[in-house]
Amino acid sequence: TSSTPSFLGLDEPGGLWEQLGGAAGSLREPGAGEDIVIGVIDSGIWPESRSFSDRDERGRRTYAGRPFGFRGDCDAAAAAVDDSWKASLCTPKLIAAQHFNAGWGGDEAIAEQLPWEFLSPRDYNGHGTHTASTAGGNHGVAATGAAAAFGTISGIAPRASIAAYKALWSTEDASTAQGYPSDLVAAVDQAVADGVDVINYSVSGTTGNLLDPVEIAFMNAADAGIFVAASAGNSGPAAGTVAHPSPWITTVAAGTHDRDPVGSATLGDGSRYSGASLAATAAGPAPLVDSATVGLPDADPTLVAQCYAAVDNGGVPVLDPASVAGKIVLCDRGVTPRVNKSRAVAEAGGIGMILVNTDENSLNADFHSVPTVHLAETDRAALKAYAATEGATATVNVATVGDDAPAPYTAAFSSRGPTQAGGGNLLKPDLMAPGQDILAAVAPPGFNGAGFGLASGTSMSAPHVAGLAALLADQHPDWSPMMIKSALMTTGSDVLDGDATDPAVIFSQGAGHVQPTGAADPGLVYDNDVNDWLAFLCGTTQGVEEAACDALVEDGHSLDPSDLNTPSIAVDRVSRSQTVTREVTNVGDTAATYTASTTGLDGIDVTVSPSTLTLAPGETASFTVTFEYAGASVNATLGGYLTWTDGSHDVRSPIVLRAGD
Amino acid sequence: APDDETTSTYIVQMTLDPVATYDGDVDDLAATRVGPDETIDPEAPEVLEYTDHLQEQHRDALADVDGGEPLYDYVYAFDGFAAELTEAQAADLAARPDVVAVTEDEKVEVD
Repeated sequence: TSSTPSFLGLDEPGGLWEQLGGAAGSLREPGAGEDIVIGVIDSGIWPESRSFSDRDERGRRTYAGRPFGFRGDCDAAAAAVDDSWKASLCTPKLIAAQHFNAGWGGDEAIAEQLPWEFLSPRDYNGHGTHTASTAGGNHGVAATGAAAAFGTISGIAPRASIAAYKALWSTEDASTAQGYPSDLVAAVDQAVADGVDVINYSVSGTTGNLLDPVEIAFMNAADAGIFVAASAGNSGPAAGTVAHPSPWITTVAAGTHDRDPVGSATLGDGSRYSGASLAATAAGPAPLVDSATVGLPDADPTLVAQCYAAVDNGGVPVLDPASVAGKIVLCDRGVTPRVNKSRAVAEAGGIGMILVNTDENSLNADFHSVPTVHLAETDRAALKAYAATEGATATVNVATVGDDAPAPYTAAFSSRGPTQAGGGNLLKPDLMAPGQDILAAVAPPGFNGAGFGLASGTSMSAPHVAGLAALLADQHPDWSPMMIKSALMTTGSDVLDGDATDPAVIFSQGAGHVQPTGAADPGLVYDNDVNDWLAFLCGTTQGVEEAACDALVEDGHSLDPSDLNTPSIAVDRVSRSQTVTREVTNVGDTAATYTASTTGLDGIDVTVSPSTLTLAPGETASFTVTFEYAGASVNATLGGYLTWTDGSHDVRSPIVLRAGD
Repeated sequence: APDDETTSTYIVQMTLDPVATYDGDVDDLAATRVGPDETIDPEAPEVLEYTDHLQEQHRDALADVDGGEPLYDYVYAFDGFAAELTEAQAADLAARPDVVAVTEDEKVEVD
């Protein structure tokens, strides 16, 4: 991406890129993510993108060979029919690519929906290319087209290899890529067989079913040593919406970052509205029209209000050129891609667009077909009222792009806890990463011919974490996926949304926003494995045989789901007293003495025992945390933190619990 | 209303842990651990024997409900299969003691 590696401190002195030997992408300077394979389960990949080339701009090879032990292969059928694949595929960079479509309807269904070359891992939609280049695209790739002003982009783990598993499909209308779990589980199964190190899964999923096939496939993937990053979902800001609840997955919320593309619209009455914009030129002053009033006679009023492009409406336009030409159009945000709305305005002869939300959602700066500013739902009524007046005019002003915006805030769309799984004894999402207005490589067919595009969503935050996991796997090859997850969680920082002990903040950020430099040296980690997960399932749901649960108890496992050794603590009820157990391992190079402290949880007395731990390198110790009711409001959800400190490390775990009966 | 012959895609999960029902030599196998550990090869004879065993179980279960060929056999990260089934066939499979769950394939989308 263009700016989030810097926002995360990857390229600063002492940052993870420098710790891993640089990121220049040459054999002489092997860098971040070397020999790590990121499996991207998504809508495919655009193999010709410079982000996935194994050569520099002079055609010299920049990778020595395939990561040792990786067994993945390329889609032979696709290579046979698409010459470009032959040159771009199965290189040490884009190391494998497969496609899965039996659940979607098989080859016949694809052939009816897309040109023949997309009956392959080739990406049409662009989403898979975006997530793959975010996680592990090459360093220093110059953006082109409208994105050129942003300079170069880099993946988070720029020297990692990419294995693309295409199991999401879209049609030529550039609609949202979709898929079926039957194909997606097949993709996970193949990725595990191939031996990827990290999986990125920027796909919606269950909010409450821990036995969902995709979740179980990820459990066995994690058991095989694979780190799995998954999107928390885009159903925010409502509470209780977080997806992918399984503790063996790292569930990623989305935050804003410090790049600040600000634009505005000035109306003829002198009022000015600020929002998100990348308008390089101004539009207007020109007549302002409400799109709801300028539809073609037979067009669906809902589609007109949302400025549907012909490409989203079976090739049929909905805006009337006679009423739109030369004007600025006020359009409602809706389900179709935002950039398609300005395309509809341009195709009808309009010269600018004011895009306005219809509910509480994020404001996004996109590359539009006409100068555009994206405004908040709170501005909508006034804008529509003014547009209805005689002689209404507007100007879309030139935008400015700053790089010092206060950040991170939780992106409005990011799904929140509490999770519907685990009976209140599990915290999700786990952590947060940048996910709003992310510039990365895309597939041109789905992005109006562009090779780079902006996108927002937890789809964008998950690959940031997949890339970070690749960096930590490179740096600490002996760490399990859960140790990597722990390092990322216990070193997180707080969003700017409010008091960090406010449970609403914890339910939006999880353990916090990732801080990779700290994650490289977390001090202590909380590890857990498949037997712990099965014990958790015994305590929360059906599916594990009673005999197996009994055996786990005999083996010393607690079936209390709050006891799962995660770097966060969630307790459904603290009526009188509740004790949870945890275990930490010193992953530092020296012996250290850690002291426990807690914050928040007003009306609950918290006792950590023992309150100090002295651990040699590699040594593990357990401790308990006892919560005693001490006057908190009954049924109140409370938030707080447990922090172990040795003077140089702060190992912080979020806590959420409900007080009283 | 769907008639008795209307089919949908279902994912049938046989066990939580693919190795749980394997009656071969598990210690020797190490075969289910085909992740980043480069010492394990899915094409190794003992691994192929194991995956053949799982696929055989899948086909036996399908045959018991007069099902056809599976769309997929899952053998590494998931013990089960995907198949086109009628509602009755899906219910019959779900009632088997060796089946953990039968889940109808429902569309998901990018985030």
